Amino acid sequence: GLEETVCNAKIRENLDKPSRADVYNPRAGRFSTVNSLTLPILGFLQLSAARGVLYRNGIMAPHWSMNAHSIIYVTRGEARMQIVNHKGQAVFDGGVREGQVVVVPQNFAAVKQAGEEGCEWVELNTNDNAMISTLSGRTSVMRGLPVDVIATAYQISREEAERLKLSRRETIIFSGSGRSG
Amino acid sequence: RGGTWQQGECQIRSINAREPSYSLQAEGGVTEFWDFKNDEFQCAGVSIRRHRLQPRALMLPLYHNAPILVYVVQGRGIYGLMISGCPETFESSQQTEKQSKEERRQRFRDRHQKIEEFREGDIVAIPAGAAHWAYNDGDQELVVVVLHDNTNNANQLDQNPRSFLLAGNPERGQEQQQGSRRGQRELGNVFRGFDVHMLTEVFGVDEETARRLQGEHDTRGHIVIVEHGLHVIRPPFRRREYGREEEEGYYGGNN
Repeated sequence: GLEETVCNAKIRENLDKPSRADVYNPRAGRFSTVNSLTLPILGFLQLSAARGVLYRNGIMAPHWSMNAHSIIYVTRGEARMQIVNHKGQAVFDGGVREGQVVVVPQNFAAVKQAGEEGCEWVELNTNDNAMISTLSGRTSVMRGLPVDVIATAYQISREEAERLKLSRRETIIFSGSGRSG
Repeated sequence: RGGTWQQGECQIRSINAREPSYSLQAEGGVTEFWDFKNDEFQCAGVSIRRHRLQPRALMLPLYHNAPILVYVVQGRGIYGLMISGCPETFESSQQTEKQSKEERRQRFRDRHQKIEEFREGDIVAIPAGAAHWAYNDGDQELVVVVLHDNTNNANQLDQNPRSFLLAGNPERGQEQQQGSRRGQRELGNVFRGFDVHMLTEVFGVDEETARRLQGEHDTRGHIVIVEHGLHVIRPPFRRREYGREEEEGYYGGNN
């Protein structure tokens, strides 16, 4: 595999093209990732990256990274961000704006909501195939739980549990009203 | 694997057979912990705990910072492993046209990710960061021993075992056992750290339900009793009688 040697390995990938988005919601924004599957050299480096764009009041679903730390650099706009540790404590609850860096440790739950100007960021992950697990949305953990487990766990009726499970149909980029900002 | 022996953690002069040193009581059972700061555990980079679930007890959903290996010492139960994005392949059947609107309203059709059973002698492997729950559907206490491989490459945090609860209020359980109010507000599930308004926004629910997610006034702990038993969608488990497998019934419509 001469074409696979490090001498001529592909080391560049543009993440900013809107048309390249992996997740796109016309009302909320887009999200693009690059990992060792799309840029093989990242397998050697054990790193990967993602680019997020949230429109006004758009929300990045609450989630945790299963196998990596995420270092977030805000490239434009501002957002409100909350990060929660294993004790259920908010270790970060505040605004992030252009030029700032936030570290989200592995497994810590995080959510962000863009302000009036929207928010754009790049996140650099310490695993070549960083994976997230979402708490809300169509592909979330909540969707994978039986309604009876949800109703018992949160002491709510089956109808409320059903609502909790199904009300958000988006995957990771949600439209938001801005009331929580 | 981050070998702690390289950092001088394995200069052990004696090894002891150890009992659990700490326990966390909850409504539906107890979790006993071996002190992971003991030299042997530090050297091996692991921690051990044992869960005891009463019949009809549900261990609330949670995930850990390291991969875990579970051994079922006694009893039987069911468990679910939720990997974000995996399909919900266990589902109620579609409604037929004959069903009235009223019937449809009354009978909620659920769908969720795969559920599996486990019983005495089973080993269950759960990847780091994968959310899971377990339920004792047997008639005796369910006892499982759990190994957390804290120095596994999949864990990029430090070597301390960490459990991220997605429901419940573990500290309340601990208070009941220890009779102390210290640390009352220190532990909670991950939703506790999020703002209530943010939760209403991301889940599309009212404030009351969002507060329920946080479980602030939940005194049941991390293992809870399901009063009327847990009803989930799962296939019938084949029974063996005198070495002969019972036949499953099949039925369906014409094309």
